[in-house]
Amino acid sequence: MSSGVLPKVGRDSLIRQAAKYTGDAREEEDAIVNEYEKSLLNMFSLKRRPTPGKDFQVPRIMQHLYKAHMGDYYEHEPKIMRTWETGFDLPADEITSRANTARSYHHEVIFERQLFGSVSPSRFFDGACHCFVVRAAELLLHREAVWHHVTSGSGHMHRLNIYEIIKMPRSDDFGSKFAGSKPQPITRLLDTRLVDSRNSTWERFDVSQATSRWSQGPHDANHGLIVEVVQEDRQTPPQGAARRHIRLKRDVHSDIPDKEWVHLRPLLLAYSHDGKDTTLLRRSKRSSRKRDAP
Amino acid sequence: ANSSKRRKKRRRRNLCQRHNLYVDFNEVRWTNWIVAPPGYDAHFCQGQCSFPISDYLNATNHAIVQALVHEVDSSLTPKPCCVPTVLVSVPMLYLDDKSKVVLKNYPEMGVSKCGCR
Repeated sequence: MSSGVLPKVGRDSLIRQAAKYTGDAREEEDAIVNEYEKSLLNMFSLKRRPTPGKDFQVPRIMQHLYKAHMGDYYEHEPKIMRTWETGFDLPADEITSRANTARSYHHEVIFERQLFGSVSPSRFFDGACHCFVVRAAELLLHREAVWHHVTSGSGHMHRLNIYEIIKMPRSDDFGSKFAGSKPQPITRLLDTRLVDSRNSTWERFDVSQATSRWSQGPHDANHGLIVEVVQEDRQTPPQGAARRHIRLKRDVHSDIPDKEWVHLRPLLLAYSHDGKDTTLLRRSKRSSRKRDAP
Repeated sequence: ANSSKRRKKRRRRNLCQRHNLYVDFNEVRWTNWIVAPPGYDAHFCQGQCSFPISDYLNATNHAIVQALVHEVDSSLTPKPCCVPTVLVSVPMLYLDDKSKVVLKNYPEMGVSKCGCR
């Protein structure tokens, strides 16, 4: 029952109805109810009923996307927060008109440790479903204004570089051959941007090309992305308070509570389409929602 | 005159039309993984498709002919069916079985219009 979709009351009712057609064969009744559950789960593209933990937080960006998609229709959603501003611009209509699903991926440190050991490129994407076509993908990084470290000149300017890992060093490269120097993965620069550390906002990077290659290429094509932050004037990683401007990982001594971190951590948004005739275009823009003239 | 009015009223009440059906995710205890909406108006279609079929029921030519044939001889064919003719999609924000947050627009989840087919 824990993995079932239907609650006990509904299940019993279905079994009673199934009994009219199958006599007393309990196995057949169960099979019919299981078939109902299977078709419901298929509708959601799920294999089993999701069982999230009690403290699970939905990233604000996803709430924001839902709210934007609903337009004026979200008023009766008690779970959707309305009092905040995410500082996140909505994806372009060009993206939402070609997709009907937006899926969010957080950076999983555990995968990084398992797969890359001492080399620490980020791994955001944990496999693609074959029935979905990835239409677009964005990497979202939150920037928090840092005021007290501002120096003269361009010290407050940071450069963000996004790389795709094309090839990882082989495991034997970690041995004697490269003793003393860390083997580096082969990377390709996807995007670079100069940002002002005195502003708070979300930075979005189009990583569609990389995710398309991951979903269409061989299973092991996805080695992840690397995000690099350097100070523009020194070309070195930010130090001290300036490190807090763009947080790629949770700081052990962080003042950000767990509940807040889930809303600020790097996020990969993948937009896909399952071939069915809907899109994520905002409701108010869809002509089908308008009432027909009498 | 009163009897005619009553007949007309009953006929209007039994005509093919959209009825309210609200699917409450809380009642089936799905709100732990469906974040929004808390439920949605699914509606359903029910009623008679008798000849003559009103314009607003948007009947197909075939449905009109079938209704006419049924009126002539009900043993030849049943009445046309009252079915959804326009369906709407419902966007859902939910957690999948890997606890990834997904926003998906599900097509044909609710009835917008009913008609005779």
